[in-house]
Amino acid sequence: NKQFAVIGLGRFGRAVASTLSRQGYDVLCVDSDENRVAQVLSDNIATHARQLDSTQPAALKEAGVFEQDTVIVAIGNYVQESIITTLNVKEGGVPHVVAKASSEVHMKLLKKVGADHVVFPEHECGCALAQSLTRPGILDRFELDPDNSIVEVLVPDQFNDKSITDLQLRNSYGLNLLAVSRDGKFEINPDPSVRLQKGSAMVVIGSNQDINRLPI
Amino acid sequence: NKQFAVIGLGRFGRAVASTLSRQGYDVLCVDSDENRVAQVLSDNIATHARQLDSTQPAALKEAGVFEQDTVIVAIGNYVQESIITTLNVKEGGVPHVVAKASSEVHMKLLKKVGADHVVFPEHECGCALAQSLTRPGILDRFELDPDNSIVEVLVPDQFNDKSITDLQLRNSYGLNLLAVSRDGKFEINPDPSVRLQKGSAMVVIGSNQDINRLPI
Ligand SMILES: Nc1ncnc2c1ncn2[C@@H]1O[C@H](COP(=O)(O)OP(=O)(O)OP(=O)(O)O)[C@@H](O)[C@H]1O
Ligand SMILES: Nc1ncnc2c1ncn2[C@@H]1O[C@H](COP(=O)(O)OP(=O)(O)OP(=O)(O)O)[C@@H](O)[C@H]1O
Repeated sequence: NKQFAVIGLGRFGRAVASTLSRQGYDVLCVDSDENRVAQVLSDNIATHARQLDSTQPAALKEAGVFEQDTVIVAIGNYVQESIITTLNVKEGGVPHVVAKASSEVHMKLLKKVGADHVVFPEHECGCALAQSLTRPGILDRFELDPDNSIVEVLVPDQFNDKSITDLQLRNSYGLNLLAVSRDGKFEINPDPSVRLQKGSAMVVIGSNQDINRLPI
Repeated sequence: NKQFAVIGLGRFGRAVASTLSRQGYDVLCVDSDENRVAQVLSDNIATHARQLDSTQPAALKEAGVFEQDTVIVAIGNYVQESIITTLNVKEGGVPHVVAKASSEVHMKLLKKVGADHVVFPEHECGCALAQSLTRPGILDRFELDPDNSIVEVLVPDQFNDKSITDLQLRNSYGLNLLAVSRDGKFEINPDPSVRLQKGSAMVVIGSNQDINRLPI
């Protein structure tokens, strides 16, 4: 029952609209380019799509954009259009507005005009990729706070065929074992007699300092 | 001691290079545009930067790109240049090549020429944003497999001031409580007598089915 509008049907906007639609939500898609509007309809990305210039408040109002709970302003590269659109949508009364930025400066401007949340995909994905490249033994990371994380790691060679009881992860590493995988499916809170297998993954929680001491 | 090269100094490439440098790694930065090469040097994003055309194998070889452990091809929009560069780098013997795609088709082509990993930031971030918008009670999610996750959620109103023992999360919801936050810092494995506070966050692990039953 939450209603969404996406303004700007580039790759980011289309991905947002498509994911929301597939989950059963109503998504109103808007773009100044009629080809892009036609494309989302023919690609079944959305059921409602309008061509309009989002820098024009009257056009947004008339299309029903101001009635939405959440509006995503997915105009990345045209900074002026993106800022004006975000201002229009906040002034039109939309409670939650997310906007895509194309630079640090663009991000600051979006905050100034009232964006509730700003995303900068190229930058965020670049930083995340770099992090994952420097710790290849860490398959995935969930940061709880600056000092503590949950990580999924490949079972280190020296843990191969050792039982959870043998390993004494809490005493040796200060970490709690949360789950172990077998063929891609995880068992939460495995029995302490279970033996870890090289090639499978384990999920542990603890301080980053302790995680870094794992022999991965 | 791992050595990296980034080809293409757009926003994504710069974010990768900058994150790697800040962690103390050597990053060789390459772009055909001399302004962008000069920019990474003056912005202190990298210590080594060269102007060259990455579609020319001889130029890559001579700059030392083929000696790197990991090369990131961060040329998004010029599909032909991106494909040729990726082919050159794999043929030059680089063990791990990550490439940025600008479309599904681009992604397929990159895999065909040997990219070890392909990222599509605009698409991936768009899908992730849509997911987070549909479950605003879920602050963050770490998917273990299709059926099980670890989630960070705001403490639901009806859990306010209840102790962990009172709540019986395992019996009522089939979930294990891993951590609770207080002013943004997490306590792992909190004492069962600790009372949950509205406005703080809790981290639980369990099946997606059980997570969806939380009153958030
Ligand atoms: N005033 C406007 N009103 C409505 N739509 C607009 C307006 N200005 C630009 N757009 C649309 O916004 C869309 C996205 O813009 P642009 O391609 O610059 O963003 P992008 O961030 O590079 O896209 P991507 O998501 O592919 O990275 C385009 O389809 C464009 O037509
Ligand atoms: N043949 C080439 N050799 C070296 N660099 C190249 C070549 N072709 C393009 N580049 C560089 O790749 C960089 C990134 O290209 P482009 O701007 O298309 O990518 P992008 O994916 O849109 O960038 P962003 O990361 O900002 O989203 C540019 O700085 C460009 O100069």
